[in-house]
Amino acid sequence: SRAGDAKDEL
Amino acid sequence: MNIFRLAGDMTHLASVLVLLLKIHTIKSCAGISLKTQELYALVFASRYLDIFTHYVSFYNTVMKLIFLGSAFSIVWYIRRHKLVRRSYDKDHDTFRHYFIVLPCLILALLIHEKFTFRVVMWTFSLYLEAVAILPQLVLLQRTRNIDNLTGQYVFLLGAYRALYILNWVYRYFTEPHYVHWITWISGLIQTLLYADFFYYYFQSWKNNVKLELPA
Repeated sequence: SRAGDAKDEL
Repeated sequence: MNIFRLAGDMTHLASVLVLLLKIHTIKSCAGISLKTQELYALVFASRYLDIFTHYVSFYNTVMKLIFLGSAFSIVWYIRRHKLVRRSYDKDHDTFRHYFIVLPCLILALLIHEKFTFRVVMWTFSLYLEAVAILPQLVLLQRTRNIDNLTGQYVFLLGAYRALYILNWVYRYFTEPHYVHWITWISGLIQTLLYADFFYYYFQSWKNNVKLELPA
């Protein structure tokens, strides 16, 4: 996922 | 990953385990709102649609499976399990939660970072999670003696998003271009909704008295 993307969070 | 986010995820996991412990061991869901559990199942279903298409990390995938699995099994327990369902207080769990799903969906269709199915559904899950606790808080106001596990469950569920706010502050200062207003405002509203619960929870802990929310 893109750097700083919030979708790497739960 | 930073300690605030890890602490938030562990607190969220703890809330789920406390609830599963309560339901599975004493076969009771007294004080637990089925509507909030259904909203959370919808939150995870709409947020984790990309669980198999956008791999982030082993940890991320495992946690998503745990949250999805626990949310749906808790709904199943309260709806179907012959012993657990008897302790469900359906006469007081009357918040019209369907009335908050649609506005969240409409809002996600209007305000989002990108107009794609995945991002709109993810945004919908953020808006929905912000208000998902409302049926549970309403039920607590109507529940006379709130048992410890229920109080701990709600406390941990509120605390996890408060820790996520610290995570967002940390990431804002350490990662360039890390700006997600939608996530931040939703998370802030979500945490603020717990404000009075946190107050009464802290009072009951400090004065060592039963937790009770004023109606």
